[in-house]
Amino acid sequence: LRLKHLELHGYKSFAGKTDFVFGAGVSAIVGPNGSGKSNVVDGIRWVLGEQSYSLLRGKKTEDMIFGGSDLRPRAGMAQVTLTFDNSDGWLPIDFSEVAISRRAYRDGQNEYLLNGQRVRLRDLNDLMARVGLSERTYTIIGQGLIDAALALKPEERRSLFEEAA
Amino acid sequence: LRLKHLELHGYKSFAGKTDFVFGAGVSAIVGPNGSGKSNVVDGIRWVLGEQSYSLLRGKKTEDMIFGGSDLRPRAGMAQVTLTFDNSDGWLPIDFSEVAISRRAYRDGQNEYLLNGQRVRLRDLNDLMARVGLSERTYTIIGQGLIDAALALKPEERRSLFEEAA
Amino acid sequence: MEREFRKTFDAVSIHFRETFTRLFGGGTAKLALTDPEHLTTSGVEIQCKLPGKRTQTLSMLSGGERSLTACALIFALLRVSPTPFCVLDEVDAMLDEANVGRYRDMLEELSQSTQFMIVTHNRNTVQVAETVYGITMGADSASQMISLKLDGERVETPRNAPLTL
Amino acid sequence: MEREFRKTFDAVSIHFRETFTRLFGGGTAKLALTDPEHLTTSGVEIQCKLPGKRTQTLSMLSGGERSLTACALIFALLRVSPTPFCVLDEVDAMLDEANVGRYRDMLEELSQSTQFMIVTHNRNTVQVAETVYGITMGADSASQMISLKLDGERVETPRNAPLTL
Ligand SMILES: Nc1ncnc2c1ncn2[C@@H]1O[C@H](COP(=O)(O)OP(=O)(O)OP(=O)(O)O)[C@@H](O)[C@H]1O
Ligand SMILES: Nc1ncnc2c1ncn2[C@@H]1O[C@H](COP(=O)(O)OP(=O)(O)OP(=O)(O)O)[C@@H](O)[C@H]1O
Ligand SMILES: [Mg+2]
Ligand SMILES: [Mg+2]
Repeated sequence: LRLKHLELHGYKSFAGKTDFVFGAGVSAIVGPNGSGKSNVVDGIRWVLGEQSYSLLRGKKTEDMIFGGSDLRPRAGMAQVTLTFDNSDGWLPIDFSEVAISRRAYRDGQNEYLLNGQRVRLRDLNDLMARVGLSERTYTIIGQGLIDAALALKPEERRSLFEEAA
Repeated sequence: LRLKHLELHGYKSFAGKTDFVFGAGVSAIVGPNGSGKSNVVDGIRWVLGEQSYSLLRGKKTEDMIFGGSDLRPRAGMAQVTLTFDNSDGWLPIDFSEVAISRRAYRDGQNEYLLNGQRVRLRDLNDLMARVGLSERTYTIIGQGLIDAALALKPEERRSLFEEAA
Repeated sequence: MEREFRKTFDAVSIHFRETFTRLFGGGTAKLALTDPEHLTTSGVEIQCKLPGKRTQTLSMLSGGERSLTACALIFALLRVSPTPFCVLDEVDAMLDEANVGRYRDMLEELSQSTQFMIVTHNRNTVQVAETVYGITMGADSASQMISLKLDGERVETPRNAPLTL
Repeated sequence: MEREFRKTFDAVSIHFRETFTRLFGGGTAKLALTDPEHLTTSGVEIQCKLPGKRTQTLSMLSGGERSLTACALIFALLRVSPTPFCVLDEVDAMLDEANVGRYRDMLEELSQSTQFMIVTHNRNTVQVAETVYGITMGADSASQMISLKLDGERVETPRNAPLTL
């Protein structure tokens, strides 16, 4: 078991606090068009430090925060927390449970936290790189992108192998 | 009724002569992955004079001809014929039925025929332009391309409207 | 030339508002010229507001919502400037059941003035087809076509046809 | 660095041949270096031969065949260099029933060593999930999540949940 749970709060369409608990094996997310399934995927990508807004289907920080609707006011902040089981020490941190959080505010500011402590983005990136989560090209396959690996030029495809190496 | 029937012979995976008869309303093509459904769509695009091989999922003339398999030899030529009902004269030609054909040979040569007579590609293109079939951007929507109109830049999207004008 | 474009743009805009609202069962959308002062070069933007949500950039739309919005535009273009026929290859691949139903109903209505040829894996969509062809790949790797009978509202497939429907 | 790439390439190649043949129920595929003399810059090509057909360029593959080939590559990369978890958003959208079954079986096998989170509209795929979450869009345009129970092999949805499954 690696992933324990994922909490979204104010992130995209998840205005309220929503907690997904993961077990071993396969977890599936189902629902109608536009319900928020891919937003959950975006949330995982985002909390791991993604800086490319096009991969997040947005343009700026503000697009990550619940924008409000006719019946519900917009949120002032977005937060996603991904909690890992670290009982076997696969993450080089001295905790049996590791929670990575990211917060974004309407003024464009982004914060990164590790078990509640503020860290710099580069510290988070270093940690992700050490456990094979920095490139994420074959860790997170977005909707409609499954044959991206086929559409790549051979020279570009090489990077998948470098990532795996 | 406009489209009467479509015949493919030696075109891509349609090694043998295959004739689709169309009625009014909606005609559906169903079947498993890789059975040849999109090849039928390519055939229609091809017989109308398409010159862009990327839109035909190929690279050259030869890719349009049945390439053979372990159990069946390759074809020497590909032919597609699209027959239109012209009883109301929507096509500016003096026939009540109009058949457009295209043939391709392994040496790369392409031929265009109108009711059995050889015509030049530009004559076919002129005819297609006169009945709104030259651009084909919203006449034939290929697989996976439905949201191409959304992905276009506003300036590119303009061409859809010019086509309709 | 400019007047043609303007005339077409206005007509398509009117229809697009209606096709969008019908396909989504609510919401509003409109087309906008990026540069109304210069009609020869102006691009066309799409602005949509889904039922209950605020107006959002196209990039935030879900996969299914993008497909449906693109369909709304294609259908609006067809109403203003019908082509002799229209070919749609798996445009319903990402739609959920509710959206497929509305798409299918609009397809049926449009088919009274335009012949459609559709490729689909969706059993709901097939129901509006008056003609259904099944394609399979033969053992000799050549496509085979069989005509499938429509029995009232249901498509019957012969027992031995290895078709996915 | 070069040796790492070569070692990874060789390992992934071996697994790719096997994942491809399993997912397609036949056929063969291999990876090839575009420039074996210059490992630091060489690209990677994919060559596949579908069951009964000749080796073909990737562009000729059907929509479903492309999805499945890309899955074969992703699965091969995961076997060689597993990531802590893997997220797949609707990668099965274009697969027919037979292919979904083989994809699903391989997913289940891989899930013994990697946690998967999948988004899917496909009822067959959902069957291998041990955890299922349903997402719907609330009247206030905020996403709502409900946990769906798995009863033996079947996913039960509560009567009032407007879910598409
Ligand atoms: N910042 C935001 N605030 C509020 N709503 C948002 C925000 N960003 C995206 N959304 C909403 O989320 C919806 C898209 O959600 P998502 O892409 O997750 O759908 P989905 O469940 O994956 O659907 P599909 O099955 O069609 O792929 C959009 O309709 C959009 O209105
Ligand atoms: N020139 C050719 N000769 C022989 N076979 C060909 C040729 N061109 C394409 N094919 C075959 O046609 C198949 C693809 O057919 P097509 O794209 O029509 O499938 P499809 O029915 O649309 O499937 P899907 O449901 O996955 O989209 C490929 O497997 C390819 O082998
Ligand atoms: Mg989605
Ligand atoms: Mg296809």
